[in-house]
Parts: sequence; structure tokens; C-alpha cells
Amino acid sequence: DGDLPLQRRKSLQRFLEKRRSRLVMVSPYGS
Amino acid sequence: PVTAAFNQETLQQRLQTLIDGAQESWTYAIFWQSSVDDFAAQAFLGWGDGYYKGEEDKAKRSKKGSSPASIAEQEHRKKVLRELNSLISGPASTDDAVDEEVTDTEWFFLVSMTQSFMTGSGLPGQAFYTSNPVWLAGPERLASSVCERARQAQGFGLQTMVCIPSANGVVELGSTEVIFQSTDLMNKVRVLFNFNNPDLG
Repeated sequence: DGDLPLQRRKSLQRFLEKRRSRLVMVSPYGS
Repeated sequence: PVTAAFNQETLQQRLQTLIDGAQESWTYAIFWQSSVDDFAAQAFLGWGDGYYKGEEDKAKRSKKGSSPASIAEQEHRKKVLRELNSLISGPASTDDAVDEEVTDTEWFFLVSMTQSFMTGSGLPGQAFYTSNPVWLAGPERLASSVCERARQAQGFGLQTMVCIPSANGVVELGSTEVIFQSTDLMNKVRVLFNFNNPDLG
């Protein structure tokens, strides 16, 4: 509902960023 | 980094230090933070912070018997991830990574963010209530646990789950490997997460 507590929001943001960078490293098309 | 006072900002560093520096291969670490629900006048453990490291080798994981999620389940996970991504980055944001497979352990970690435990209930709640660590190593131990969280973890391919209590909460670690009890790890948790201990000031 868009009302995400701050700490969870931060954790989620970190998780999504790390996942993105991990997938870029794995994908041959990532760079 | 050892400080006497609890510091939300350093939780992430502490969780990373704990599992990046470990000899064992931990998949994730979560700090369940102790709080009091004023309305219910009851103590509970809620999400403090978490660090998802991931699995060493996806191919190796699939050999261990963790069945891949169905197509419908994958679509559901991707949809949720897309929604969460637009919540964080705005509705116009595009991120190709959200369309990639969401692994079982990634999903388990994400779902954990929505959970909380009354003191004494669930694996983290029990560890906090008794002040004793809980160490479940091996899929059979997880599957036969009375705690739903442990059984759920096993269903998502985790083979070890550990809850170590500290002054302000509980450190939970999970792995897709079978990892037996380590005094070294428990000592590390005591040093890194024993906030408000005057001896550490």
C-alpha cells in the first residue's frame, strides 16, 4: 500500500540494488 | 566496529562482517529487533535489517533436491518484485533485473521482511525468550521443527537455520549448506551485536 516502514524500505532498496548488480555480472549482455 | 550504543545505521555493516568473513557459506543474515507493542503491551521481534549474500552456485543448489518454483509461482514472485521496485524507485522505473528468476532463498528473504514474532514464539522469539541459541543443521531438523519458519525455510531449500540472541534482538542466519554449530560464530555475534554492554564501550 506504499506505506513501507523506513528500515524495511532501506533493506529492500539494498536487496534490489545488490540483485541488480549480481545479475549484471552474471549476464553476458549485462555490460 | 564495536560501539556501546545500539546503532541502526551500523546493523548492515555488522551483518555483512558476520557472514562475509565467515568460513562457512551463509546465504543470509537477519537482525530481528526487539520492540514493545504499546497497544498490546507486549514485546515482539520485528525486522531490524537483513543482508542477503546469495548462494554459491545455483546448479549445486538444484542438485540438493530443492525443486524449482513453478511458472505460476515465478510469475507471482516477479510481479511482487516489480511492485516493490516501483514502490522504491517510482512507478515509471524500469528494471530488467526484476524479470529474472527470483530464487527460493531470495523469496524467503523478501517474505521475512513482512514477518514479526512475539517473544517466545517462532524460532527467533524462542531464542530471545530463553536467551539460548537455536541451531538447526540439516533438512530433517528444519522439517521436523515445531516452528513454522524453520519448516518454511526447509521448503525453500535452506538446510541450516540459526538464531542467536543478543541484548536487543536476535541474529538469524540461514544457509543452503549443512553447517554445524560453531563457537566462533556465536562469539562473533556476541561481539558484534551485544549493544549497550558497558564492557564494550
